[in-house]
Amino acid sequence: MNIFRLGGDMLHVVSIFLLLLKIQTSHSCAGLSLKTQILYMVVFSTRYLDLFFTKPWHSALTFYNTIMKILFLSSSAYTIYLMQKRYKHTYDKVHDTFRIQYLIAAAAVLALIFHLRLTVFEILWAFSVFLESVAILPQLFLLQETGEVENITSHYIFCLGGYRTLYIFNWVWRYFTEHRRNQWLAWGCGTVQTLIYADFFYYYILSRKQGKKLRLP
Amino acid sequence: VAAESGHDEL
Repeated sequence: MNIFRLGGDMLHVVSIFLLLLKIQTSHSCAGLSLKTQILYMVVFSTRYLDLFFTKPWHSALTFYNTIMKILFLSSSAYTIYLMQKRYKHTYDKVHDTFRIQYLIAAAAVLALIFHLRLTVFEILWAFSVFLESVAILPQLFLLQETGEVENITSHYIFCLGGYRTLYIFNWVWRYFTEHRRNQWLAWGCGTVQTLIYADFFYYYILSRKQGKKLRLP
Repeated sequence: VAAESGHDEL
């Protein structure tokens, strides 16, 4: 564990907290993409299958990972519940039209071609990594459709992007300190994912400089 | 499974 990874994970937790805070305080999920949340649910549930096989108390790191994995899975499920049940009437279904089945299919094909080992777990893991790298797209697409972006929604995306950026630093750090060399899959997809966020950052910072509300082109 | 492949990140 290094400071970059810990910082990244904490930003990830903050982003989830912001998301739930936005929904709970405004009693609305307007501007949020249910499709992105569903993709994250798929990502977490295909990546964290090792929860069933790893002893949480094996080491401090597995304990930490277990807690975080359960947190991500449960908060993701709760967010979907809020959007689909409790605040369903505020959900912007008309604009949230990104076709996620194509993303899922593409991630599945890529995972079948590129994986670290030919096992079900490794292929599902690769699938989750591919899918995570594009999971934010429906959310960005929705923001583009509706134009103006609420502050808290942009903070949510900003935190997610920060989490990905810190993970890249984490990988550079581990490359040199632990000589981790075989993580090309996570590195490649993580970089693509970060670039998608960088595009959002650009407009976010632009709107900040002009002191205006964020508008995506 | 996780440790074997070195997936120790989230």
